[in-house]
Amino acid sequence: MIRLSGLGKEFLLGDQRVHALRDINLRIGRGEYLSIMGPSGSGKSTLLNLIALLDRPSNGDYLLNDRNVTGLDDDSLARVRRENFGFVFQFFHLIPRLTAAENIEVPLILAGQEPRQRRARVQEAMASYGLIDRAGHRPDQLSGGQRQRVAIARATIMRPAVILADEPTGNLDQTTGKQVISLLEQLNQEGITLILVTHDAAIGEHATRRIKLIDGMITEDTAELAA
Amino acid sequence: MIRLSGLGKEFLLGDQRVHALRDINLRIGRGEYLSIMGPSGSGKSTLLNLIALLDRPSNGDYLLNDRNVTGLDDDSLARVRRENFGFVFQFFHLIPRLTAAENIEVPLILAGQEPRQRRARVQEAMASYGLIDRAGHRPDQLSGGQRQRVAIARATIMRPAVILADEPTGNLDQTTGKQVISLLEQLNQEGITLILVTHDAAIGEHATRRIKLIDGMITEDTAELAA
Ligand SMILES: Nc1ncnc2c1ncn2[C@@H]1O[C@H](COP(=O)(O)OP(=O)(O)OP(=O)(O)O)[C@@H](O)[C@H]1O
Ligand SMILES: Nc1ncnc2c1ncn2[C@@H]1O[C@H](COP(=O)(O)OP(=O)(O)OP(=O)(O)O)[C@@H](O)[C@H]1O
Ligand SMILES: [Mg+2]
Ligand SMILES: [Mg+2]
Repeated sequence: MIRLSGLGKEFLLGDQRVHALRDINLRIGRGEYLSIMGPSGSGKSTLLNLIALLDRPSNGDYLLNDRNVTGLDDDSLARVRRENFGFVFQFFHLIPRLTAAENIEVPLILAGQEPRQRRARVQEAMASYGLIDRAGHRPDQLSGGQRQRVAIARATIMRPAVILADEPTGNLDQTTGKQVISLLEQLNQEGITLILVTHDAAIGEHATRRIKLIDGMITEDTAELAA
Repeated sequence: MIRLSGLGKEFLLGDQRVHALRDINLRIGRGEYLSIMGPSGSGKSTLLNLIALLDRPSNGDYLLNDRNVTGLDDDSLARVRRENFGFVFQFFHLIPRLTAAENIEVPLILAGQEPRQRRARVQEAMASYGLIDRAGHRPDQLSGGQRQRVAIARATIMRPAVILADEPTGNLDQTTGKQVISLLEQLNQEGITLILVTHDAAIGEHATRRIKLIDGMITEDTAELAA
């Protein structure tokens, strides 16, 4: 379903090139549960952004469900992204003027759902993530871990085909982190492809397939070992 | 040196009161090494902000070196804060238009240090935190963990009397996280009071004194056990 071949990303800083990712070859099937680990600065967020069509590669190809999405214009990219991906950002990107409940509701509004149905789904999501009594708080009135959970609820509420989570437990205590991971794993049980970037080895090891990134390159892929 | 008595903080949301902290009694001596752990939303960041004079309590008293700092005006508060505290924010608060090096340099400029001395100290700080080849990057051109390290370098570069770090390894891999903690512990060895909020039990247990916060109240304080 996701096929990256020879994918690379470099950033230009003045006349300096930063090779954030090089020669990424990766095939991810529908319903897989994959973790990506690696040192700070190794390219994990960059890779996640490319998969979720939030950014364009500098070289290589990206086939999504056999369709080449590498050369799409911005509008098509945005549409394919909305239809396929739920993204939990490393730093959340919540809308400052909206409450927790309103932030979570945004994807449902974009999808054209009815108010009554939206209300019910937002309630359910908030209950799952322990946010019911913070529903009316705006992001600056929430703790770090509460904002993180709002971001996760928002990313998952539409049951997208693929959920990408960039360090989803970085601001959570052990107990809350485990609850969040188990909720994400439940979605994976329902058939949703789950891709987690994490610095927590306990969480990374829990995935059925584990990828290691160092200096912009994949150095380990447990799917390759089995081959 | 830090004496909190009956300290409380509540937020007003419309007509609702959120009791973020209640009846905090805490004495922290010079040179102590203290960790604060607790569930997401339990009041850790709020407590750290009160100690660092970034916020005012709703009730109770705060004596800093025997001086009551509870009722100070904004300018005096800012001066006492700058003279005593180095703060690593949970979400960094770097200045977007400045490079990594310039962000780290800010406290030195505020302290009136000479350019040559500033350059040397910034170089040393960047070397310690593995940021030398990211010196010219702005925050949006850095990875999450690189931004976190810039925030830590900035908070520690003036060797303040007290360093408060709000989840300083939340975006770091194991190895980088350990390096960062050992640098902070070295500063503590030099006599600097170190207060760490963390969700990482391995890091929390490493402190000589450990405090647990639940629902805005201190439920455990290893200093009390010894008494
Ligand atoms: N816009 C940019 N311009 C230049 N360099 C960049 C830019 N964005 C990221 N980088 C660099 O690319 C590399 C990879 O960044 P990325 O954010 O993917 O790392 P990461 O693995 O997610 O790290 P972390 O674990 O710290 O979040 C880093 O070294 C970073 O400095
Ligand atoms: N400005 C505000 N208005 C209303 N409530 C607030 C405000 N700021 C924080 N809170 C609430 O106060 C409580 C404590 O927040 P705090 O940020 O101190 O938690 P924390 O222990 O640091 O959590 P985390 O581990 O998730 O970072 C939370 O329940 C939060 O929702
Ligand atoms: Mg990252
Ligand atoms: Mg916090």
